[in-house]
Amino acid sequence: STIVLIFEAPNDFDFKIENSKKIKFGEAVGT
Amino acid sequence: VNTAVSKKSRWRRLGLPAGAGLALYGGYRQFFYVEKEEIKLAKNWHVTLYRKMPLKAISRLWGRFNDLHLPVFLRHPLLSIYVWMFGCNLSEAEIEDLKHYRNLGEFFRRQLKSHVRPIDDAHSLTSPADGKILHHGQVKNGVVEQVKGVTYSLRGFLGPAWQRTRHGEDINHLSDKEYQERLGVKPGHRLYHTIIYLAPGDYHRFHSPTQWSIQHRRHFPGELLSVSPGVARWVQGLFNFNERVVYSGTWEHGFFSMTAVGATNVGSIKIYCDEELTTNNSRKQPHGTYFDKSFSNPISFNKGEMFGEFNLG
Repeated sequence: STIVLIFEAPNDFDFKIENSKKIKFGEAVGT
Repeated sequence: VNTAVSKKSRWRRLGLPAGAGLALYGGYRQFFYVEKEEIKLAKNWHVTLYRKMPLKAISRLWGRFNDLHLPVFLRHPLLSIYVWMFGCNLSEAEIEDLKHYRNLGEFFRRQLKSHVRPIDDAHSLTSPADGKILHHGQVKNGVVEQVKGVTYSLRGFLGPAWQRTRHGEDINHLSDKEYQERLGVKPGHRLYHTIIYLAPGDYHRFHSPTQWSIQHRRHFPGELLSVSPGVARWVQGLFNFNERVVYSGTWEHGFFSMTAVGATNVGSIKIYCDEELTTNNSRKQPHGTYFDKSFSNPISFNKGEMFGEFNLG
């Protein structure tokens, strides 16, 4: 199963994630 | 001592060619690694055949089978096999004793101990689930990348913009680029995306990734192809084929949506605030069919709040 987030954010939205890396619920995705 | 010194100098003399050899070998490995990573998309007939497989019926059968209550003495040995095969971290589960779970279905939707997943307060967007980041970044020209270089259409994924269809505007004739432009992203803003893949051993409940409010739900009763990274690299437009439930609304920066996409054997999606929703129904629907529900009173969610779960079936 998969969760897809699609969202609007300012131009300088900063992702804190990397492709192919594991992530846990509650960890930072971006700001 | 003499022998040792002469051996050492011999090794030094060998150092440069050995290093060059290793570098060449590394380059060779890298070349073939890149070769292997080259995108080899499924041909149309592969996809057609794959979509013809009765994966929804098989998933429903699998779900029913896993709803049967196991005798207590069989629970530990049978569920242990699943735990071992998919590397589940039992110590994080609220209930660690496998005998407590009446079947695999119950274990699949297990809860976690409250302290094992602290919610990040410093960032506005957090992960809604345990999983692997398949891809993330900016949505450009109405096209989203499911993995690097393999795309799906935003219009196909979200369907006609529900804010506009309420006013009777048909946007199906628009190109992908025009579709994205019509979403009304504010100047100085962009559209972004993140895809999180949940492997079989992962915690299968999901949570609100930010503070936002839901105004609309759209259910696409599609198919249940596998969404594993290998298949996402192989089938272009994979997420537009699969059964999915799109929740849309707003957050502090404007438009926000979270979509739960079903997969083979995991087609049963439950959303706690939406009891009417039923997924993986036996009735066959043509590709692209969707069912809308608007929430006249938007439902607000806080970051980390429990949102829904994936189930076997």
